[in-house]
Amino acid sequence: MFEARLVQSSIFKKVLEAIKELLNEATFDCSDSGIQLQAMDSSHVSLVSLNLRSDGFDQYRCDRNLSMGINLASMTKIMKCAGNDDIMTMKAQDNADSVTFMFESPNQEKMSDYEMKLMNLDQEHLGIPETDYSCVIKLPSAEFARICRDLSQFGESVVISCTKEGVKFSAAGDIGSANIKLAQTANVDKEDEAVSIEMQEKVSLTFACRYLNYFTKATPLSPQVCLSMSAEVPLVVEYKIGEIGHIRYYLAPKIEE
Amino acid sequence: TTTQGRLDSFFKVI
Repeated sequence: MFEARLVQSSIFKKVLEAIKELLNEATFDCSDSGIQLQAMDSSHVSLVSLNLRSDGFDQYRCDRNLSMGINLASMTKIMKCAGNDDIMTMKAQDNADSVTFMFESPNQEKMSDYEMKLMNLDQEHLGIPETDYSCVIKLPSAEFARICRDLSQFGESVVISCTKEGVKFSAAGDIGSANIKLAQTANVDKEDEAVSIEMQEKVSLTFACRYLNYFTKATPLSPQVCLSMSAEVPLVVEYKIGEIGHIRYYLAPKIEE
Repeated sequence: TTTQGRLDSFFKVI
């Protein structure tokens, strides 16, 4: 028996918005420790890693490990049926071929349930090595979304260069070039608005704008985003999900030929 | 020119 109750169903709606453009379907692995998802996009350029800890749910029970293969377009249809303030419960029997979503209005006067068929998906788990990153940049997530959106007008690629002084995002193309520099914030009165850089070595890497823009669909999940970079390894873009977990995106850098 | 790398070369399939 699997049962997970979340008072704020809006969190799950936001999680789905954050992955549905990169992935068509995905396996949600449910265990005693929580719900995990790891999947690459179809071109194997980026990877989504989602972790929702069991202790972040209002109620959580998972007697046996359960892998739920889910079509994300179908799940989106169901999550659209939930009000933002609704309480959501996901439920599945052991070895089930379907999962049930139950939504309760806050005053408990409306209850609805939706059953969704599960899919058998071939699972390919990737081992992500522990890496000490040369640069770890934290910045407001809305600022990062704005930068990715603005620079994608100039070219297909963004160069992210990080030094002790700050981080520079650059793009160039037919109409010209663009550079956006962010310095580390001096005072951190408002933590959510801070830009902070931890640097061991300076790094400059090139990434596809299109994927960075997909990642910024996670912006409503967190006021801050964390970018981790090392030379010639995938970028990590991490959004914390309240007290419940995180979503991480990995993106392979573009390589000079 | 730059080419897009793939994750398979960085992460091992378990």
